Amino acid sequence: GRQGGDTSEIDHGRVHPTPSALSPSLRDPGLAQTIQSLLLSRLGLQSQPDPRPGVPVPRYLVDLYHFHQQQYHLVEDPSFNFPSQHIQEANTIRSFHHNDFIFFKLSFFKKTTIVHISFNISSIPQDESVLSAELRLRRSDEAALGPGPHRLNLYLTEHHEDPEPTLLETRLLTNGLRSYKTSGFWEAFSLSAELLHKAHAGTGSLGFLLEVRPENNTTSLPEQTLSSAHLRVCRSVGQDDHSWAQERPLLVTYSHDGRGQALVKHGRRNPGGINWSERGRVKR
Amino acid sequence: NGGRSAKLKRLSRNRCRRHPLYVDFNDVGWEKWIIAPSGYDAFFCLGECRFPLADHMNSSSHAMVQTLVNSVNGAVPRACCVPTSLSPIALLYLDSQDRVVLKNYQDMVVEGCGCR
Repeated sequence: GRQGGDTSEIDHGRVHPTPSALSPSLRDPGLAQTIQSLLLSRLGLQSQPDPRPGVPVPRYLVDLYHFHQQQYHLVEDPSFNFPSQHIQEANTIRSFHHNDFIFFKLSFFKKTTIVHISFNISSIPQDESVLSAELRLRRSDEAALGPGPHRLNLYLTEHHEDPEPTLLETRLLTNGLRSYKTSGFWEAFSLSAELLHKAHAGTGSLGFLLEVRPENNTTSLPEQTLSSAHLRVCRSVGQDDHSWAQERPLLVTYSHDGRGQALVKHGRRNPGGINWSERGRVKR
Repeated sequence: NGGRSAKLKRLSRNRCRRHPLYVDFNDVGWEKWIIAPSGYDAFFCLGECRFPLADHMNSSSHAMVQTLVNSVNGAVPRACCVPTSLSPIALLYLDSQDRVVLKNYQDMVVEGCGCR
């Protein structure tokens, strides 16, 4: 921090600056490594991530990034919704793909078939507080929903044999929302912070049961239609990693690590000034 | 290199101000885990804090006193040209479990420089 000039006489024998401290050689790789480690820990990372090549990135996170950067022309999904009700105070958004799923029969639903999916959220750092989350399920265009409206029931479950899962939300699936030409539509279910805190403090795993049934009839759809007609919860035979990563269920958490500003600057509830409703559409 | 350090010397003789600095994540080997952006404008502060410190130098009172003393006693260093306001950037990256994270990182861009 010196702007030139010899300062030795003012030290009066107090702290003599060591010559090396005056002009550290920044070419020293060890020093560069130390600086980098300090910066990474400042970024909340223990070490520099070393991802395997070609990790597929969910479109939703990329669109969220471009939208945040006000690069609206780069947002690809025309049905993209800016999750303003989730992102209020968060400065970190994490995405999780589901571990696996199990088709099974349960007496609880009168011998119907439902799907169990679970997410491992143990990688969320302890010093990060989850403020909100959403479960995103992709509906498929391949098959019509069949005659009449259908209902999607979402249950929270400790494990897939849980006899009494908790109904979190029930939602009528209609065809009307699919008027625009896209290859599908995401159903987003808001999840409370408490639910995430409990799972994170416990097993670190969050499990859901999904059931789709015709609205005017008590029997659930037979197994083979549940997977293809409604929700993309299982990979098609021969489907590649990238396209599957764009369709599979996605858990998104919104949290704050106690360091720094939220992603949406206060007073800018409406980043970019786009005139859209709370769950508005991105104008192309 | 010689040319560059001569240029930085010339720059530092000028008054304290913000200078452009683009950080390319490819240069520091971070492109493997940072999905976006590929780099960003970080800027840096460089320049002299000479007497008298003009108002726009965004100086603290202590810096003015230190600069005053420096003008009568060269053994006391001048105030330093440092960032006085910083802003965050959002990074989209892969964490060590290959999960995608979008995070706001604090104090990554120099918005203003001043004498302190």
